Amino acid sequence: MLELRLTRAGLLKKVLESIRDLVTDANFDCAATGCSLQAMDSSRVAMLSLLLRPDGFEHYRCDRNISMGMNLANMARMLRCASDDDTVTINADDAQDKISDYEMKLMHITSENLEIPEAGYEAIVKMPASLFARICKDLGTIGDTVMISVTKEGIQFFTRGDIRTANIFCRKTTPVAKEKEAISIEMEKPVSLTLALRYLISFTKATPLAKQVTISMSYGRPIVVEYKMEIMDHIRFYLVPKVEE
Amino acid sequence: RETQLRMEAFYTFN
Repeated sequence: MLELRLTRAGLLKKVLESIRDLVTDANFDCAATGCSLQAMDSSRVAMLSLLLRPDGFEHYRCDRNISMGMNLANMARMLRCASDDDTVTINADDAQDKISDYEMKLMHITSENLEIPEAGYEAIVKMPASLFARICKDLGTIGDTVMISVTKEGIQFFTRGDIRTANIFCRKTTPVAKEKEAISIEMEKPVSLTLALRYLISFTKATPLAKQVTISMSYGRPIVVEYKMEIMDHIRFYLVPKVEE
Repeated sequence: RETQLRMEAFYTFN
């Protein structure tokens, strides 16, 4: 039996809103250790992985591992019936008494999970999630791709389009900066990657979930954009860089 | 010229 209860439906709504542009159908793999999801977009250029920890739920019971294939648009439609502070219960198997009861069809989705090594990255930048979202949105009005470069001084975003170029540089802040404004850099060597802006803009739908975003980069490897949720662990987005032929 | 690689070029399937 699987039974998950969350007293703030708003959190689940925000998680869904942040992933449903990228992926239409996905398997939620539930186990005693938590609910996880890994899915690629249809072009297999971007990927997301999500972990919802058991202690993030008010009630979490998962007697056996279960994979729930769900259409994310349908799930979002159902959750729209709940207010942000309503309690939402997801159960598979026997139902219990509830004030309202929604049933949703599960789907069989064949998915192959990729093994993502927890290897170190050449540069890791933490910056305000809202600032990253604004930069991606602004640059998206000018170009299709952005070159993100990290040096020990800061992080630079450069784009080129029909109407010319745009360059935004965010300097690393001092250690005393307030958390919501802080920009920190851990770096082994400078890294520069060229990325499709439309995917980055889609990743920033997760901005309401976290104050800060962590951007991990290594030369020639997918960039990782991670949002750490306060009570629910994390959501990570991966994007393959563009390479010069 | 830019080329776009896919995710499985970097990670292996479980």
